[in-house]
Amino acid sequence: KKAQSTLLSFFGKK
Amino acid sequence: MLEGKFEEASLLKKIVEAMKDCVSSCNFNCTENGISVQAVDNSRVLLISLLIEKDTFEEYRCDRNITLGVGLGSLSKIIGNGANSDYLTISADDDADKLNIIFEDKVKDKISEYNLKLLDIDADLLDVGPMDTDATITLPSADFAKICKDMKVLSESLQIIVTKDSALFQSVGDIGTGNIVIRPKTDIDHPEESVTISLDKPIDLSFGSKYLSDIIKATSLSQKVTIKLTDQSPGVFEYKLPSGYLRFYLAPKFDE
Repeated sequence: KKAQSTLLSFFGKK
Repeated sequence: MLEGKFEEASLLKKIVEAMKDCVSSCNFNCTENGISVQAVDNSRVLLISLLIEKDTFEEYRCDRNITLGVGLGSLSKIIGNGANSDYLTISADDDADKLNIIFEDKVKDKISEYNLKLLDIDADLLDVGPMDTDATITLPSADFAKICKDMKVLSESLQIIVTKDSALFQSVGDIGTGNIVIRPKTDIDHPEESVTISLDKPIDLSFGSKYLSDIIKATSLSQKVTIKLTDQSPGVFEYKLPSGYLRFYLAPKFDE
């Protein structure tokens, strides 16, 4: 079973 | 004042269709160089980055930078009223609360004009800088769409494994498994059918099928799609516009 990551783990907020 | 005239309404139609199921509304940032959008879906898994460069337009002017908050469902409905081959002009005043949309039939003496109410959208922007890329695959966009659709019948995840001479798309689900392998191919007579794979490091990444289903709605925008993959990083799926691009950044799935 795989878990979905979010983009917030990779990109900071501007 | 912003004014942009598309040679054919179909281009903006395709762009909006490709975006509207992923994000319901977004800011169109207009500058003298063209129009750009960054928008993230509600789950923060899929990001859309759109650039429509000035050269895409038959005519373009933007005297001052303007941000236009647009409901994509509403825009889609209005654009749907025009014929694909119509000229489509969008315009807005500097402090506008509406977007003016004009279709001109190229044959009949017919002009249709609409106003779309603009929205005040307060959205977080993500800092998507230049990314390293371990593997780049370019293939016909229709082929990629078919792979995503075919694999989705098996599983909610699609695994992409890239090695030196092939890309493997794999789905493992309750009813069974599926594998599709593509290899580089140069088609001189039909360059749009070519497949290229360039690789610095082997890749093994999994993505959510439902997000890929959103991405492939951009298929009609370009005959080719370029997929940029990096270990443990979001995948980038790029559809080129005549001048500009529609890019999707998709966060990967990981083993729990």
